[in-house]
This record gives sequence, structure tokens and C-alpha cells, in this order.
Amino acid sequence: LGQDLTALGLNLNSPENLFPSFGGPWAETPCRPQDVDFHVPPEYLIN
Amino acid sequence: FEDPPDLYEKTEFLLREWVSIINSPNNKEPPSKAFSMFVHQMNVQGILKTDDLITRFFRLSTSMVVELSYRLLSEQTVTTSGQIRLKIYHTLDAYVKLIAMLVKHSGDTQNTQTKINLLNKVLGIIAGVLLQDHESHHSDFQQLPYHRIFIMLFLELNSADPVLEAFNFQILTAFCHTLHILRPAKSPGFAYSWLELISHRVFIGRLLQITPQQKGWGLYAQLLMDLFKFLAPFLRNAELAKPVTFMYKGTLRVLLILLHDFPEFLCDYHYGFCDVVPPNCIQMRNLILSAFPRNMRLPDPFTPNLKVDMLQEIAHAPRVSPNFASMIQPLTFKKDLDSYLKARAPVTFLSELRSNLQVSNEPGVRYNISLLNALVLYVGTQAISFIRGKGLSPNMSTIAHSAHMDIFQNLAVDLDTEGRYLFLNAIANQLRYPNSHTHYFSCTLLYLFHEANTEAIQEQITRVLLERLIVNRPHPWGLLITFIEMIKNPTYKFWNHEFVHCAPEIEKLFESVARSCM
Amino acid sequence: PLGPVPLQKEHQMQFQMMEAAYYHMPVPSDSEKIRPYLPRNPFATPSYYIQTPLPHSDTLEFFQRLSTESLFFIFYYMEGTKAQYLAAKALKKQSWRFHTKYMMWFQRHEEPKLINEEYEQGTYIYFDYEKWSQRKKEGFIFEYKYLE
Repeated sequence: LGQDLTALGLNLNSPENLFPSFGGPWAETPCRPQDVDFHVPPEYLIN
Repeated sequence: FEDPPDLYEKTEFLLREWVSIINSPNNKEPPSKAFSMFVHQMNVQGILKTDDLITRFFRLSTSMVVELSYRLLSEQTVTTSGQIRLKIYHTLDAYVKLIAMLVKHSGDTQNTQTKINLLNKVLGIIAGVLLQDHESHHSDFQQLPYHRIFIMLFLELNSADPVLEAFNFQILTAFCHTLHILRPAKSPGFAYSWLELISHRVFIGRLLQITPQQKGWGLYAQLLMDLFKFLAPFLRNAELAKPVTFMYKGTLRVLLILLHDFPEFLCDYHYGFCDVVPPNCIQMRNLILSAFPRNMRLPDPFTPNLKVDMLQEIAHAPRVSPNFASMIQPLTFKKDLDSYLKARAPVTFLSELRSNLQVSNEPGVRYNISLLNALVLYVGTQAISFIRGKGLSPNMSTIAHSAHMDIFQNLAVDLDTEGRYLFLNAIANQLRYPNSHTHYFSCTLLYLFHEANTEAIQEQITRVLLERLIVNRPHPWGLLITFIEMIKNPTYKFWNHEFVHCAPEIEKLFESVARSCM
Repeated sequence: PLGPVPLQKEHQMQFQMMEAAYYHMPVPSDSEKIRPYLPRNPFATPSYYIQTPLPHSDTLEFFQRLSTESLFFIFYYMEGTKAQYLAAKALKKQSWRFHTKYMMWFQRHEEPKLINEEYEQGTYIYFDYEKWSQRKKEGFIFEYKYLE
């Protein structure tokens, strides 16, 4: 019967695009905000 | 071969130097300042003197960072894995930084050709080192160093930078060509990283969304074809080994992202994908065929008295890539086909049809599936234009008694069970969202059911539809409306057939579908 | 009716290489920039702990419900990411302002005594990331050229 495609960790009902936080083919969950690079103002790169 | 005697040492010295510049914590110098000093050093060492020396430098450097990765990976234990990987990342990322800055600053700002030539060269060298390593290390091959170099270089060269933006499409093309060279069939030990690279959120975003006029779609489709071609032999048999299941589930995730975010991309390339996806991969194929344009509202297939031919989209021909007509080979066969379609001659065309499609007597691999798929779609599209040419629109009567339908009826009767299964699949693969192909092939399937001269054909048509309906969602809209029409419309006398009552669970299943459409 | 088809030689070879690779799969951080803290790597926590991100946890509304302290943690320990960006936005919604020279967040404690073109002077609360605590500063001059 194939897989239950709703159980692969993707929020298929999301009104937003999924790819910007796609965790990759092996990821059971989307990327978290701290995983996704963001073009923040350079002053924020304090390190 | 014949590396200049001291090139290895010079390269090692320079690489070590660069890695320490980039990674030194108190390095307050902006990378660009450090970079120009470093390029001066490369000049002093004579590395940049000739194209050949630059090539050798990159090959040696790539081999060095790869060897270092292998050495560190061999030392890692479960507890030290994190630190070891971090060490590897630091060296690889510094090397990537060097490549990115050399690409960005080679030639003057306007001269993007110099930059893209250098990028193609470096990507080619890395691919070459990978393939050689893949060959020599065999099952000890490690994906990590190449995975990291490719993804970090891709991210560096796709960061918001006006110089790079100016030739971003060439950058994407260079990466897609390299990933095509490294397709899983060529370097299966790199397959998991490869899938991760082509499905990375930035990679998908760049190729399918940001690049204007959908120019990245063809490149991306090619990579997905590479993936399906690699998986096909392993998916062809129902039992999947764990490594294959992992790859298959990963592929499903990527297809779900595409279905959700870029359905039009799947719509355009469905033909090419379904041509290489094995016929028994029912759900994956349904996933591809279920895509429909986001601006289209699909009427509920279970709507009572749904008038499909009244839908305005039903007259629109969908875009189909690649060009399936060119896949009808050999040319003599194509010529005979066209002349038969035109003048229903030569009559021998029909009797020779099966022999043109059959390639062996081995059960399970008897037919040229690609040729059959192309033939069915070509004849169908020709039929639509032919009917339109008479000022009519396709329906159960206008599709009948034509050269096109001769061919389809001949295939239904003349092919054996295996061949007819593939033939019916080729038709069912066109049952998608409301468009002229869906409509024509839905009518054709119902017509073949109605006109069948043996119950075996009707049973097989039912099987082909049923196996697509009983798998988990999604189900293509065209598949649902065809099946509903077949079981609802008394013209087809569906419920009178023996096979409908062949087993209680089958009968129950039909009834449950019948109930949901009243 | 297609039935199983035995793998050809070349596919068996491919399977062997793929199977070998299956035993050293890429880990999530292989595809991410180096994160000084909190790299993107799964850690086996007890199954009764939440295993997936909370729903809507990547929205500004969610970040606005976080405590100020949490927002400072996210801002300083997840730099260069969407989380840092959202934390900064949430802080600004609570009238915090980022001082680009001290790289610290300031909030007016009361109306400033003095305001002119170049700066404003008054009592502020600021978050000292070295001492990791909020502190009050009287008579502080906030030069607008350092206002982010």
C-alpha cells in the first residue's frame, strides 16, 4: 500500500513553502530556526 | 603525473598557511586582506604561472584535504565524533573559502568567463578525485569530504554577493553538470550525499524558485532522472533492502517538497520521470501524477453528475518534457506510424506493431517501455489534434473509428498480458489534472473497456486502475474520475463482470469506492 | 504481471557501494555552516522528551512569547541564523535597542534627560552578555550612530 506520506515529518498542509526549512531527505523533522542561515545585519555576528 | 618536483611541498605549505590564516581566532584581518596576501604568496611560489600548474595545485590540495579527512575519520570514536568532524570541517571550509575567493576574484569583475572557467575546472578536479577515490577505496569510500566541499562551496557561491550574482546561472549549471557526472549510477558510494546535495533547501530554492524564467528546471529534472534511473533496478522488485528503503524514503520526501512547493515543475516533467520510474512503483508515480497547477481548482471527483468535458481547462494541452516524439525510434518505424495515422496505410503497420515493441522473450522484460510510452502519448496527442482539426472535441464518439483508435485497439488485443499491462499503464500515466490529455486518455480507457472483445482486457483495465487506487494517497484527479465513471455509468456494465465479485475483499473495496461516490 | 527481475551485475556492484555508504551516512551538520554552539546534530534524548520542533516555533509570534532572557540567549548563541533574526525582532518589539559598538541591547528605564540630533542621555537597562545579567546604567549617552 506504500507509505503513509503524511508521516515523513513534512507539514504537507502548510500554506508556506516547505523547502526553506527542509531538513533533507533523511530528516524526520524540518530545520529549526537556529539551523537556517539568515542574512542578519553584520553587527549581529559577534561570535 | 610528472608533477614538478617540489610542487607537493609548496602546495602543502600554502594550504597549511591558508588554513591557519582563516582559522586563527585572533585573525582580525578581513578575509579579503588575508586573501590578497596569500595570492601574492601563491605567485611567489609560481603556482599561478600556468593553467597546468593551477590544475595540479587544486588536484594536490583536494587530495590533501581528503586524505586528512580520512585520517581523522579513522581516529574518531563515538564520543569524539563531534570534535573530529569539527576539525575536518575547519580544514575543508578553509579550502572552500580559498576556492570561492579565487573564483570570485579571478579576472576582473566584469570578466565572468574567467571566473566560471576556474569554477568548472575546480569542480571537475574534485569530481575526478572523488571518482578515483571511489574506485580505489571501494567500500571504504568516505562521502564526507566531498559532501562538505560541494555543499559549502555551493553555499559560498550562492551567498548574497553582487559579483557572484552576475553569473549565478553559470554557477548553478556548473554544479548541476558536476552532480550529473557524479550521478549515483557512476558513484553509488556517494549516492546519499548526492541526494542530500540536490535536495538541499538552498539548492532547490536557487534552481526551482530564484532562477528566473524557470531556467533551472531542466537542470533539476535531469538530476531527478539520474536518481530515478539509479533507483529503478532496486525498486523494480518489491522487497527493498534497508539501504534502498532509506534512499527511497528520502526520494519520497524530496518529491513531497516538490509536490507541495513546485507542482508545476512535476506537471511539466511528469512524462520523463514516469518513463524511468518502474511500473510497480505505484505510489511514487501517483505522487508525481497528482501534481496540478496551484492556480487550478480541482472539482471534487465525487461530485454527482460531474461534467468533465464542460470544464474549461479540459481543452488545454499540458506542457510535456522531454520531447516524447523524438523518442519514437527507429525513424523508419516513426515514418510508418505517421503514414498510418495519416492514411491508415500500410495496413501491415498494425500487424507488425507488437514486434516493433517487443525486445526479448524474457518474462518481465519483454517490451521497450520507453518506446511504448512515447508511442501512446504521441498517438494520443495526434488524435486530439486530428479531432480538433475537424472542429470537434474529444468524447466517447469522436475518438472512435480512427487510425489512432485502431492502434490502441490493436495493442489492447494483440499484446500479451505483460505488454497490455504496460500499454494500459502508459495510458493511465496520462490521467492527471484537468487537461486535454487527461480527458482524451480517460475517454480512451473507457472506450477500450466498453469495446473489449474479451473480459480479460476489461479485467486488466480494472486491475491497472485499482492498483493505483488502493495505495496510500495521493491519487491523481484523472484516475479518480475515470474509475468513478467506469463503476457508475451503466453503459460499462461494470458490476455484471465476474471479476468484480472474484473475492469478498475485492467486492467490498469496489462497494466502498462506489459508496463514497454515491 | 511483471514479476521480479534479478539485478544485473553492474547493479549488484552499485548496491554494494551504496550499502557500504549506508553505514557512514552524512550527519545533519555535514551540510551546515559551522555553528560555534548548538550544531545541527540529533542527540538521543529520552523518547518522552519532545522530539520535533514545537509547532509554529519558527514564527515571530512564538518568539514574542519567550522571556527576554531566552531571547538574549538565542541572539548571542545562534548567530547568523533565522533564530537570531527573530529574537532581535522580538526584542525590538519590547523596545530594546541594539548598540552596535557595545553589541549589547539597551532599553530606556525612563524618559531620557537630554535628546538631540547626535544622542540621547538618561538611565537605561542593558543586558551585559559577559556577566549574563541585566544592569542599570544612569547618565548613559546612547549615540545614535550606534543605534542599529
